[in-house]
Amino acid sequence: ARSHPLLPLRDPDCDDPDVELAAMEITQHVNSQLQSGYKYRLNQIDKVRVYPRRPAGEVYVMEVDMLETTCHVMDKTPLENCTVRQLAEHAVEGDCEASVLKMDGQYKVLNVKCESNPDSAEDVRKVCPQCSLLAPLNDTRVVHAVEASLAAFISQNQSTFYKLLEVSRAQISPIQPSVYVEFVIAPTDCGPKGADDPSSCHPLTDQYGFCKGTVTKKDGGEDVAVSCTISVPLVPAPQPDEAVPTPAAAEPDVAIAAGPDVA
Amino acid sequence: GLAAPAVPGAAAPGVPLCPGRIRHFKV
Repeated sequence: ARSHPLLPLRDPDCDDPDVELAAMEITQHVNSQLQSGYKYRLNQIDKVRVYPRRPAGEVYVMEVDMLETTCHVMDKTPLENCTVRQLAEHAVEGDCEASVLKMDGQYKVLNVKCESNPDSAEDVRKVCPQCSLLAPLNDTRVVHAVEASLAAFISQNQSTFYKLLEVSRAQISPIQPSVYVEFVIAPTDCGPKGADDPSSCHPLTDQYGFCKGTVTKKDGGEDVAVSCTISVPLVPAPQPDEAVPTPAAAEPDVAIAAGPDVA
Repeated sequence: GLAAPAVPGAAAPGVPLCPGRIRHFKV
């Protein structure tokens, strides 16, 4: 027997509190699924329609806009503390279509499909004619900037052998010959000089370095400036019967910088 | 006997307000 399509129950306001809760659930779900790049924050709810669901509950079919933040997906910073990329940084927007089941006061994402796109170069130029535009991550200038930045960082932090995990973002300046890159590194279980076979070095669990590097051409050479924030895993809280004092439960991240003229 | 002037941007009763508010900026 052919089933009759369900008629929508209602078209609520996009800023309805229930709709906002569903949108928050979509945002959390999307971020939990990302394995590279940056977290996204909700920017606007575009459409919503509520359908009945058998045997119980309601399904919110929605379209939402999100914006890329400065927090990497492996960064433990809570989403509410992550700032969105501004237009001058060449903002990236995520458009998502999703269905969310509301049942017994709980929201659960049933499915979601997102597409992310950078703002157009024309829009960036309107607000900031001299701002750098996003560049492909496999651009030779980007690859070189990452290699030079990583080498500069390692030259000043030789206590650990670091591995490059990901190149996350790159921007090339339209006026001066400089390339800005963001990448993620991880300390490994190898000593400072690494191993004969670097592939045998394993990244330490849950420890990452979020790095920003700028390479600027200058008088036949180049300047390299790099800084990395190394995330420190949470140390278990001391037990009451422990006699030896231990560090505080949550160590702050460690910022390490090199440059600006290190190479 | 004058009719109240229309309020720009005011939605008619029962018309859903979408899209919703912009939290950061429009791209």
